Order: sequence, then C-alpha cells, then structure tokens
Amino acid sequence: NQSPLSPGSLPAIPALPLLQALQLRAPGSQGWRAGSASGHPLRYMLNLYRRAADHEGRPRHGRSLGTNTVRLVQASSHRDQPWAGRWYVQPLTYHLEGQPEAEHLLRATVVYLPSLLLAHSRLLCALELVATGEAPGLLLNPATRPRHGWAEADVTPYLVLGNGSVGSLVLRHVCVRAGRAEGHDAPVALSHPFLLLYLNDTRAGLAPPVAEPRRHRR
Amino acid sequence: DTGTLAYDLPSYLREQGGDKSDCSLRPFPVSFAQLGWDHWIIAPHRYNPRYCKGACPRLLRYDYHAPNHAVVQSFVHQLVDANVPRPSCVPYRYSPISVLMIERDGGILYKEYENMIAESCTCR
Repeated sequence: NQSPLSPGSLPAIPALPLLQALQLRAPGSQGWRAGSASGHPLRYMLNLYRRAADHEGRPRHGRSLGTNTVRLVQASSHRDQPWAGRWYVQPLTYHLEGQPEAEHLLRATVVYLPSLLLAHSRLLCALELVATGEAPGLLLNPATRPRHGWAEADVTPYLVLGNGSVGSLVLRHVCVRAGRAEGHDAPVALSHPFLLLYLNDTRAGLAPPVAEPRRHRR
Repeated sequence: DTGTLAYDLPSYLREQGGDKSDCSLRPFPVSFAQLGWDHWIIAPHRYNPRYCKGACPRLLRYDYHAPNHAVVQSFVHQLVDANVPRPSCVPYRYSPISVLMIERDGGILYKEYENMIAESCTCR
C-alpha cells in the first residue's frame, strides 16, 4: 500500500503528444461514445480524412492538407430562431478560448451550404460577419461557389487581431426561401455552418506540416 | 585471429542466409477498440504499427543500417564477454498516421502523428 506518488516526485518527462492527447482530450470513457458527433460536421470531417489518408491512416502523398491538425468547431448552442416569412436569420457564436498554445493558426474557414433544395422551393443562404469593436460587419464570400454542396469562406483575418487571437467569432446565418411556401419550416438547423481551424501543432511527435500542394488556379 | 573466423565461415555464411529468427519487421494489426481508445478515435478503423523481433545476426549485414557501435558490441559479445548482450532488434525507420478524433466539447479533430508505423528494423 504505497502512499500515492505526489505529482512533484513524478519524473517531469513530457508524455508523448498522443498520450498527452489521450490524457487531456480523451473524453472520459464513462459511457462517452464517438456517436456524440454526428450529422453534417462528422460526414464532412470523414470526407476530409478520406481525402488526406488511406484506410490504414497513412497520409496520402501530395494530398496533404498542408498541416498536421484541423479542428472542426461547432457553433455554441443558440436558441433556434423561428422563420420570419421567407426569412431565417440565426446568430452563431464560435468560442475559441482554450486552444492549445502549441497549435498555431494557419487558416480558418467557415463551411456552409449556400443553397439547400427543399420539396417545393430552394433555400439561398449567406453568412454575415457581425460587427464587433475592432471589425465592421460584412457579407462573407466563399472561395468557390459550388452549385451543390458545401462552400468554404475564409475568416482567417477576423480571427487573428493585433493583440493575438480573438476569443470568439460571431456570425449570422441568413437564409431566404425562393419558391412556394413549404407546409412546415425548413430544417435549416440541421446544416448550421461550422468553423474549420487549420493549425500547425508545434509539439514534438506531430508530423511536420507538408507544404500545401500548389493549387492550379483555373 | 582471422584464421578462426575464416575456418568458421560456413556457419557464418549459413547464418547470413537470413534465419527466420533473425531480426525482422513483423505485422501486428490492432484496432483502437483493443487499445481502449475507440470511444474517441473514429478513424482509421485499422492500424498496423508493426514491430521488430528476432536475434541480431553475428555479422551485421549492411542492410541492417547498424551503427559501428553495434558491430563492435556484437564482436565483444562473441569474442570477449558473453555478458555483454548482442545488439537489440529495434525499429529503424517510421512513418506517420492521420487520426480523426472526437473532442470533449463535441469538436472533431484531424491530426497527423509521426513515428506511428515501423517501416524497417535495425540492430543497436
């Protein structure tokens, strides 16, 4: 019955980042299942993963994401706003406090659906950056405007201000219904936009980021 | 005394034939469920870290990338003092893997960890 080792007497060897991650980030396994992440965000990250790595987890050559860490941040739960006629305006806040200091931000994008096909109509959506003390409000433009599927709008400049990174990002998700009214309010909440942080984790044991493959601009 | 070495060359050469018990890379596919991490690691489903096992041959072939120290240690073990162990069979080159994890706050994290799969072995 040894007396429990006091932390001070433990050798101060830095645990491997994977083991650190296990200790720090692994949610307690008390009934906690991966299932708690679901829907569009999980599908989007699984697709991102399959593009970046093979079925054994080996990073694909030349298809790298250009960094060793990508974090998906979901909007903190806001009460879902009701529709106002054809309009739907939902405030979204992404909290960024508590990011590990060793993770340096390279790029940040918000992923959303610019248009959503419904039974009798189509939803056209946009993202608006809400004005704060340091930055005026403005409409965000996606880098590419796909006819279907997800668009990514770059929000890097709004996350890194003069005095370091901001604590949160506040957006408005604005949708308008084009076409006949539906019998019920469209389920926009299912496709809340989410934030992607492309980070370089500088801790030992993380694969050094590979230079992002040159994108051929069309 | 190279004479004895030359005399004993046949057994050395036989050994160079690559005995199955020689130091080599072996597969060991494992699931994150077996490691007790499946409640938060969602990809990859399969992971084969592989491992190195086997005796380091007495004459270390060039392809073992063994440092000179291991060659000397091997001779010391054979010719001077058997209490000095033969060099050990350990991984030489590694490759990374990418992992998709669920975070405590419901976020989803993609990470690339280096040195997660052994690609070759050496004697050290």
